[in-house]
Amino acid sequence: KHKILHQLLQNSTS
Amino acid sequence: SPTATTAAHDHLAQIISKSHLETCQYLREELQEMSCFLQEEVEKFQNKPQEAMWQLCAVKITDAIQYVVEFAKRIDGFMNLCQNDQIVLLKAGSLEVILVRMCRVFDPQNNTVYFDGKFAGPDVFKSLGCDDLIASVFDFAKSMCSLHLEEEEIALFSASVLLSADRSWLRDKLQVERLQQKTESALQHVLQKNHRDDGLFEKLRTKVSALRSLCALHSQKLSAFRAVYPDTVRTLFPPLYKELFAAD
Repeated sequence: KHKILHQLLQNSTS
Repeated sequence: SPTATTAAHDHLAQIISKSHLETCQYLREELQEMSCFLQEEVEKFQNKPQEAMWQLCAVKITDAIQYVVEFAKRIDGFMNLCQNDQIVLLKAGSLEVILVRMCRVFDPQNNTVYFDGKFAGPDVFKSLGCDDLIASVFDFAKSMCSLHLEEEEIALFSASVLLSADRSWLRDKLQVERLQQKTESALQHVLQKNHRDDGLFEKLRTKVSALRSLCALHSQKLSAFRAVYPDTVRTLFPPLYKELFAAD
């Protein structure tokens, strides 16, 4: 559930 | 002390404005040079099959949402929330932030919005089959434009919309409430500093319920569309869009 959102949140901010 | 509070408000306003500008997808200046779709281009959109136009709009919304996620991550305190609450806030608020941001890419003079390379009127979206939703979204953008908000004000208002403490399923409502209150006081402080009329903060508050009805209408339209074209949604819509709006 919410795999992509999780991923986006975990990526460090560029 | 009042001086310390003022300094804290200024600081928060500065950070949120910077985050907003870094993640706003389009700069106002670059849009000034863009033209409107010609009649034959409008007709091309209108002649698209309903599924194709829905897919195109889902892709555009998803692009915009990725910028909103980036905005959220740069808001002071957001990343200190537990991941459940980060997701709850984004799931409920990302489309609302897009609608707020829309006033930046909206031309109230000719009722057009920047979409897929040019400025588009409501007629461009005809093949979606949701004229009432489109009309409401355009009305909302127009009414937001009439407030003539500055970037800093849009930034703080977007942040306060995203940090709504009344969303269902939040684990730590109190912490979200604290963040929202801080953001709202910073917004009030900025409005005062910019010598805005006293009623503007209250006017912005009334926009919150408009945002909720627009998002409810979007969900309703999506459900209706999905009932007819389940495979289009399942196979052609962006996964992030499905995660946010079409979860089973």
